[in-house]
Amino acid sequence: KRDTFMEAYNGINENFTQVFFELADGHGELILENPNDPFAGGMTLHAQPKGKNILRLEAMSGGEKSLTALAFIIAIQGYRPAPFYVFDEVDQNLDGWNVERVAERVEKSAKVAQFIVISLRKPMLEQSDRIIGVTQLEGNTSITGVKSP
Amino acid sequence: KRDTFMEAYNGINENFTQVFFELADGHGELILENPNDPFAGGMTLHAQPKGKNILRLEAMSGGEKSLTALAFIIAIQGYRPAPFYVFDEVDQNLDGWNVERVAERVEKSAKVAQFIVISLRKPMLEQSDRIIGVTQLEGNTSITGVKSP
Amino acid sequence: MFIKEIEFVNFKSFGKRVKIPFYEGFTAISGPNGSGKSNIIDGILFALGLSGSKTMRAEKLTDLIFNDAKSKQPEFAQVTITFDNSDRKAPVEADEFEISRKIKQTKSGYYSYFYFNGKAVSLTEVHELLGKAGVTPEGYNVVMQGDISQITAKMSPTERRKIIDEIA
Amino acid sequence: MFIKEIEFVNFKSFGKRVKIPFYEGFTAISGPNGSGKSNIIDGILFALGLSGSKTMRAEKLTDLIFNDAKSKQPEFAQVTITFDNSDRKAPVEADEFEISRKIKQTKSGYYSYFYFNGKAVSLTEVHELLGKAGVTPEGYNVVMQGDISQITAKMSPTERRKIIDEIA
Ligand SMILES: Nc1ncnc2c1ncn2[C@@H]1O[C@H](COP(=O)(O)OP(=O)(O)OP(=O)(O)O)[C@@H](O)[C@H]1O
Ligand SMILES: Nc1ncnc2c1ncn2[C@@H]1O[C@H](COP(=O)(O)OP(=O)(O)OP(=O)(O)O)[C@@H](O)[C@H]1O
Ligand SMILES: [Mg+2]
Ligand SMILES: [Mg+2]
Repeated sequence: KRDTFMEAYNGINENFTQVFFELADGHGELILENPNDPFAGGMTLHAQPKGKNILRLEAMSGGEKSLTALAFIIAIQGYRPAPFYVFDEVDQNLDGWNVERVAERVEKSAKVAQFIVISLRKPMLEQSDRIIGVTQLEGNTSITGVKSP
Repeated sequence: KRDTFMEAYNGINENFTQVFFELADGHGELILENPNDPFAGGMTLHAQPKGKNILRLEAMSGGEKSLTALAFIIAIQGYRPAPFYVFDEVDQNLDGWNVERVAERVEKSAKVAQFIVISLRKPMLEQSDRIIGVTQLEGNTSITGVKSP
Repeated sequence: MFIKEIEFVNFKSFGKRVKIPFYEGFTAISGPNGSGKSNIIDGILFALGLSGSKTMRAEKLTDLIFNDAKSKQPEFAQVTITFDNSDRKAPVEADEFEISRKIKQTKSGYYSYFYFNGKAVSLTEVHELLGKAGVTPEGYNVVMQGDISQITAKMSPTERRKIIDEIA
Repeated sequence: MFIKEIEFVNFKSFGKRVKIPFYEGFTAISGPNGSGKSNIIDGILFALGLSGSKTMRAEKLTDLIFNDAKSKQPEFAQVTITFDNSDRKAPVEADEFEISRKIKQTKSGYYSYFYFNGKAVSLTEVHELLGKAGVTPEGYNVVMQGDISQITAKMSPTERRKIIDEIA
């Protein structure tokens, strides 16, 4: 039990470091509170954006929290992929530059799994393979079509 | 006491209807649970975007909730203005068209009170009188300058 | 395995029968505020039994049935998801399969049925099938609107560690 | 009355002495994620005593003192707001006045001081002065990041009605 846990933890931690570097140019790590007996403690996420000291999750800015959470989700996907991912405006806290970086990273992950991403931000829509348009009339939702960005 | 309450309530309710119409083309109203004895009950916000039926606040979309909250804050400002207002990314849930409408409404309100608005969205920045740029280097925040949009 | 099509019938703001095609790779969904984008995700969670009614912005399941306060409210709502399974990721011997859920309003309350290729099944059977394909009931693969900056910040260290437990 | 300038000294990510000019009308603030935009608002809340430490993303007030884990942490942090009062909206006989707050770390804890034009005053005096100018301690005129879609949805009907009570 401890071995299978440690195998998953090491795999996801390696991915997290890799993805956080790609998204935020920084150093990220998953830290076990009790490495000898992982089930006796919890796990925290350490993230250090470029040029800063290690941040407590609570002290991060809205954008930094979103990037850290996305890096964690994508790190899990790398170790144990689900067939599909659905993201609802995960880019709402991000500045234009970070939206682009996340969009590129999603495009990369979308080679091995289906990604359905709701977004209002141009850099995200432009990076997608296709855009499904949604509208409503008199309270009735319908699809306006499927177009290439 | 009831009279001063009702005077404030009527004034703010009138403003809310007006601003919600400007922001969302819809009909908005503040409803007292107990109009005869307002202090015995609470108050709900009814908002009916164009073409839809009256929405419960919880059933609204992220953007609709933001517009309703902004209309309420601006309605209060119209009745009892504070000297300054500070908004931190209030446009993060809004589509491009609604960002523009809120920006125009803020510009209008900014004739009688100071508005300081943090935003990552172009339509909001373009509508402002000036933009203060912020950056950080080695974890140190500094101002890059003040420019006209 | 991927979602190939979703059909909504009287589900939230889908007042008619609406079919939406989906594809492999990276598909974006966009549209004005309040147009029904998040309702599509609520439909996925509903059909696959991935969450309770609290995350679908409904107080009770029957709030999910289309209601425009003009015409008589329909008696039922249904969401059907067609999966492409040509890679056999799900333990089903077919290139495609359907998972569907229907809720029906009655005088005394409501009924909720799950279907697999048209045959009534239980929520547990749906979870078992999806679990083998890598879709866990907690659904870490679905991020609801507004949750992204809360996911890591709001969880306790133990809750975070438990995510790894489940994956291991 | 409006905010004319804010000076930050060792407050959160302002490691040096930084002065930011402000103006009447509509001023936008923009910059990359994590650059320190929300920290400006935290500085306003801090200096005017408009909130407890919980909304400044700090566990304790001393978390607000600049700390880059490289050099020795300064002993104090201070934020000073200069108001233009030429319209005499605040009951002060001057075209300008300053409200400032300083926290100082000591071995046994910390001290927190409020100043009005350089003279030490209490939090209650600051609230009284601001209240007369239309700035209430609950601060409906300040919307923190992420709060906008919660403000009306998360409040109870009684809390919403209480807002009108205060204004009346
Ligand atoms: N049972 C129902 N019947 C009819 N309409 C409903 C029902 N439940 C929810 N709605 C409508 O769905 C709309 C919200 O849709 P949704 O949350 O999907 O919007 P969205 O496209 O995600 O918008 P945003 O960009 O603001 O997030 C609301 O306006 C609400 O009126
Ligand atoms: N006491 C402190 N000393 C040094 N840096 C701090 C301190 N407290 C917070 N910070 C830093 O401030 C940064 C967050 O700044 P802030 O929340 O203002 O960013 P922001 O510009 O609002 O970003 P976003 O656009 O993502 O919301 C964090 O990276 C954190 O490291
Ligand atoms: Mg939505
Ligand atoms: Mg911020």
